[in-house]
Amino acid sequence: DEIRIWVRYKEGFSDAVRKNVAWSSLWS
Amino acid sequence: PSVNVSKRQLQTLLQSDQHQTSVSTPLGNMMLEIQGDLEVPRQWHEDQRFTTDGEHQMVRWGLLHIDTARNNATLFVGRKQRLLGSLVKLDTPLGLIKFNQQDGTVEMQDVFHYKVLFKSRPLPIM
Amino acid sequence: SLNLHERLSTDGSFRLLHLTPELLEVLKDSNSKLQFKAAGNDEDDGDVVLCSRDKTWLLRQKNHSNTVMLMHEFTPEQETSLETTFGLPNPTSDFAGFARTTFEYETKKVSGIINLDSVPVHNGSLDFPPADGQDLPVKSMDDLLASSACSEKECLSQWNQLGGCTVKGYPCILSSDFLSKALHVTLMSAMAESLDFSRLKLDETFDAVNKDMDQDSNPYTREVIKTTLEKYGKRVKDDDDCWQLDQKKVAEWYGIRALRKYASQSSIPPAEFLIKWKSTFPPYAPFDIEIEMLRGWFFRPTGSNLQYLSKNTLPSDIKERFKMLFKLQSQWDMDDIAPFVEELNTKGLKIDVFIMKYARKRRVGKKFIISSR
Repeated sequence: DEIRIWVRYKEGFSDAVRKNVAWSSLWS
Repeated sequence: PSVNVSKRQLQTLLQSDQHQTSVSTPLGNMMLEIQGDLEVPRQWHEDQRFTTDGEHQMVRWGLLHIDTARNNATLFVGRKQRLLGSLVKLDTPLGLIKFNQQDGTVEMQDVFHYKVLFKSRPLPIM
Repeated sequence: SLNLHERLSTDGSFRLLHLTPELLEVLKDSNSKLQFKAAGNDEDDGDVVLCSRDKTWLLRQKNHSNTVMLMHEFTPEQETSLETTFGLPNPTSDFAGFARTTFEYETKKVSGIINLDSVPVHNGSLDFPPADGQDLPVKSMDDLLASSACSEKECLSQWNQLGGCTVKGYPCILSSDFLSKALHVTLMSAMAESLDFSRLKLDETFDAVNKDMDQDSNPYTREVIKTTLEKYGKRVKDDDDCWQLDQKKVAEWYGIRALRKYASQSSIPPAEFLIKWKSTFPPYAPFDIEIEMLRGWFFRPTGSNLQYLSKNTLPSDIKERFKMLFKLQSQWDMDDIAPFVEELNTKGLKIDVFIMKYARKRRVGKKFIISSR
């Protein structure tokens, strides 16, 4: 069965330091 | 530079003051969150899980059950995993925004007030 | 229960944006508009903000490590056959994931700042703007608004305070000298025509200024008069193009210029300064003056004499600023020193609490005296 459908669990949830947004990244 | 945010799709929603109260929004969108990486094939296989809808090829990867009375959710992933989670009200509603690279337009398409969240370790399916 | 699918190729153009109660109100208002903006032109990559007509929110990207899938309900062309339903009722709907996101845009309310890069200063010279306008990248007020990370209302408010003007449609900032001349001419003309300072209409004021003026060499265009009224007056409610002169503001402007002229090189006794200040007004101008109005523009090197001091010449480091201020004047009244340090109180503390972090406060009679630690 080469069709792999699964969740690789992560122990923690990390949310990073906030950073400002550049105009070009809105469109990329 | 500046660009207007179109809210054309939201108009009827906003005017009628309807908003999401269950797993999907009145416009038919849902936000699903899993604490982990969800691996799903990106290539077509000749398998009943792979279907085409209009121009989109897709793979069926899971089954979601919501117990609306208790806001509990169960997610079956593939054939082997079961995750327990819940319908969670968002502290701050999230606008769904599309940035169209081709024509430089921006559209707010929906507002999420809830998400279905799975943060527990997956259980095997007995 | 619901069948969950995901498209084999997902769409990377979707973003999730935090909608605060204020933003939701803006969305609900059918007359409102929202814009994403950034300072500068497309290549500059300034920070992106979201603006309504009168407010500005800074976008802050918050990455996370979870899988977030955005899905849309659809009706499959063919009935989905399942090998198992895990003991649940047969699925009744189908959802397809069309996008995944690994971050959200938070929205933080900020004060929008107008972008004055490339906006020239105009000193009243008659050969502005240059004929082809090529050297002026900001060619219209629309250009200025589009290139400022700022709502329209905040932008125009700052523009008016700074003496912003348009000459043949090109945005410019009137120089301090030109603005002073324009104010002086406006006041004299208004008094000559007995116009009411509490209701100065643009057309009447412009006509008064331009009476008997040679049009070819007259820099006081309608836009210049309007800029003057915007800077030194307040718009009268419900009356377009009508302003009430802000007499206090006008008096202060003259006072600051008088300090610069008469008290830059050496100090001057207050009584003498008041006379000089009054003499700079147009004759018969009805403005009341008091030294206290000019706090933040003078120091007292010895006793009560006044000497001009501009914040622009002071260090931007708070400790160095206090050091310099005490070097110039060893003891200050709280009310005299506060305007010189307020702008560095970025955390918004009560001003006396802020000052006490860097200086000593002593009570002498009814006053508080500030000196160095």
